[in-house]
Amino acid sequence: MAGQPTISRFFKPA
Amino acid sequence: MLEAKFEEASLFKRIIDGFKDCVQLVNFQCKEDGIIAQAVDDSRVLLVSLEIGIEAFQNYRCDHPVTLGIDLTSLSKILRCGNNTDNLTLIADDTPDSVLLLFEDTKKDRIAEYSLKLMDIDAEFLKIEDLAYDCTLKMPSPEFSKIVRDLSQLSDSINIMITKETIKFVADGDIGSGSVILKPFVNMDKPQESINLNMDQPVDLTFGSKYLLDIVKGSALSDNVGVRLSSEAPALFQFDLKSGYLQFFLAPKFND
Repeated sequence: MAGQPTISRFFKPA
Repeated sequence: MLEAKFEEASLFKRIIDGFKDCVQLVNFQCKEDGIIAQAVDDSRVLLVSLEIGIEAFQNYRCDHPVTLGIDLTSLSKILRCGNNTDNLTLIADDTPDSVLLLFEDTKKDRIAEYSLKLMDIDAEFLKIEDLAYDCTLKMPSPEFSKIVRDLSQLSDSINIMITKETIKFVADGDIGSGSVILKPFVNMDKPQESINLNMDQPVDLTFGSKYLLDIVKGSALSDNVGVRLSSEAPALFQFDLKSGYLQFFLAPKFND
């Protein structure tokens, strides 16, 4: 979806 | 050895129904202080985080941490086999290849036992930082669901704008547009009907309707929904359990 970032942009692997 | 007994199977059913449509393969991490699970949807936009605390169970025992890799579609088939008022006990040994679901109808002395094969699910566990949010909203979950379902008919994006005293939901699409404006208020007789707003900074964010439609399926778990919004981070939509919560983290769309 254009302009829709993914969650991994904000949360990194623990 | 894990033995986790729900007083009513309906609670676990409602928890699984709350997120089985947006994620399918989930690792349930059972530890001595309860069960946690985390999964990301296929588009990697929506993160689901579940925590079921010990108080949510009639009784709970977990001698050693054990991870149950479960296909929610298969689990739902088995959950449909039990009656909502049955006790439901999840039983697994320390290195399980299946989990036992035991439904007991104490009145009719009826016991139903199902074994679900477990899967090896290779999913990374994301660290969810405690974020500082610009706005925190708490409102009735049926009302939030209706607004999302109504406005998502008009557009594949829903805009949420919050200022000092106003919460505005807007959708603008090919067939037309719609907006819903709410004001914080306190209902003394029915506190769960109140709308509480704490705004540090105004926000104006746009979210994908299809993700919000998945999120509102958590509404069966709680009378209200907590919504935390930030211009810099994924929004948090939280449905509280008696002990624990079902959380959805959704990244806002870039403003075109």
